[in-house]
Formats: sequence, C-alpha cells, structure tokens
Amino acid sequence: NYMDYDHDEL
Amino acid sequence: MNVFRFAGDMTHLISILVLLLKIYTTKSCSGISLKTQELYAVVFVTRYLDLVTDFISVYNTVMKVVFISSSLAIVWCIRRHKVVRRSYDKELDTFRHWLLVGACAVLALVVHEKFSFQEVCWAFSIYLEAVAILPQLVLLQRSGNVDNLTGQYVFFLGAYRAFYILNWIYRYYSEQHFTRWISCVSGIVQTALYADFFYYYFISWKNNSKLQLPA
Repeated sequence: NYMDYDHDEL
Repeated sequence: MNVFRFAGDMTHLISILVLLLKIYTTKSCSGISLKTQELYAVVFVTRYLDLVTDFISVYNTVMKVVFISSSLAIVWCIRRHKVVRRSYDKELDTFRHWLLVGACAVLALVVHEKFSFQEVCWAFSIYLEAVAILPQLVLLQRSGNVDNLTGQYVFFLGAYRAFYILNWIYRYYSEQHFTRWISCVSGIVQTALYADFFYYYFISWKNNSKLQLPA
C-alpha cells in the first residue's frame, strides 16, 4: 500500500 | 497522514493564498522576490513528476496541482501581468539564484536515495526548497520595511516546514521504516534559515511595531 511509498508526502 | 503533516500542508497552502491575496488585492508584487517564486516553481515541477504516474490519494493529487499551478501563476504575474510587473523590485532582487539551482543539482547527483531520474529530481527539489527562500530574505533585508501580507507570507512559509519536522519525528516513532533522512535534514536546514526572520517577526508582533529586518 502507499504507506510504503517513500514519497507520499508533499 | 498525521495531524502535523496536515497542519503543515494547510500552513503551506495558507502562505500561497496570502501571497495570491497580496498580489490580487494590491495589484503589486513589491517586496516579493521573483527569484524565490521561480525557485519554488522549479521545486514543485521537479518534485511532483509522479503526478501523472503514481496516484496516492485525491488529496495528494489535488494539492500537487494547486502548488504547481499557483507557483507558475505567481511567476507569470510578476513577469507578465501588465500592472503587477511594474512594482517588481528588479534592482533589489539580484540574488544569483541559478547558482543555488546548480549547487542543488550537483548535490542531488551525489546524495540521493536511488540513482534514478525521479529520485535524483526528488532529492534536487528537496535541497532546492531548503534554500529557495534566500532571495526573498535578502530582498526583505534590502527593502527595509515589510508590508503585512509579505511578512505573513514568509512566516507561514517558514512555519509549514517546522510542522513537517514534527511530522517526521512522529513518523520515526510510529512507523517501522524511516527513510526520510534527505527531507528531514534538508527540512531542518530550511527551517533554520527562517530563524532570524521568526525572531524579528515575533519582536514586531510583541511590540506591535512594523516588521524591520536589519540590513
């Protein structure tokens, strides 16, 4: 899921 | 998403709305550094390359579109708008900001999470954002008096990354993996650059006096 996606921050 | 990051994003959004309000209501960009606005446009374009390739959430996509479009619109206003452009402090806004771009590009090629086009661009945008405020702070020191909206713009812009630092601390203790050293270190440098501005902003607020930055 996207929580593992390192760049989920703006 | 956590409350610190949401507060940071909202503070960032407020800073952009304050700047748009200033330009729209006063039809003037006096005291605003075009170079900082150009750097921010580069920061958002290089950071949100995944806008069309990776969908994270509606919120994420909407905010990216807002940040990219507002930064480009502000640059256009200061460069092209027939009324606004007349009030641009061209002779005061002389910071050689392309040097910052070059330095951050070299640093991103050396220090990044993965050597891929998107990751190097991401690291570049993180480094560039940390120093993007410099032309604006230099312009404020040179132009002496700072109008309220410009002061509020810089204040909120500085505060948003401080909220992000709280967000990284929170994520460090609440998530197994933490691989945000690049944005964390860069965010601390970015917030530190505002330190003296925050100090003079607090003094002017406490004494209810005009914000004066020492030349």
